[in-house]
Amino acid sequence: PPLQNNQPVEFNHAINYVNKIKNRFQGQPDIYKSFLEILHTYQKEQRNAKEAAGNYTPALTEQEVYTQVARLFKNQEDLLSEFGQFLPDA
Amino acid sequence: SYDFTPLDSSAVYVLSSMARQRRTSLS
Repeated sequence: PPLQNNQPVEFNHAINYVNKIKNRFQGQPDIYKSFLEILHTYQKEQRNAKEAAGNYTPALTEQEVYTQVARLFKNQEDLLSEFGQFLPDA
Repeated sequence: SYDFTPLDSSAVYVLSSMARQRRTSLS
């Protein structure tokens, strides 16, 4: 049966995914760094929007996050499709 | 074993909160 609170599942999935990206781009640290920057920008924008209680439109939408990551992960279809599983509105 | 920096951990945090948000919006 599915877990009532599957937060640990999401957490483990995220850990495995970050680890996979780190390994894949071991020789290209700039790509990994850019990926982290996209995530952090997204998180910051989400926080701003939340704090402004609807009076602020995030500059980085889920669609734009996906587009940026797709550009970064070109030729890494498996990483990109797995990333899509994390996005709230992809 | 994982060798995660604080930056990696925050990426894990963002990704899992995204997934949580996705689950909430889908259900």
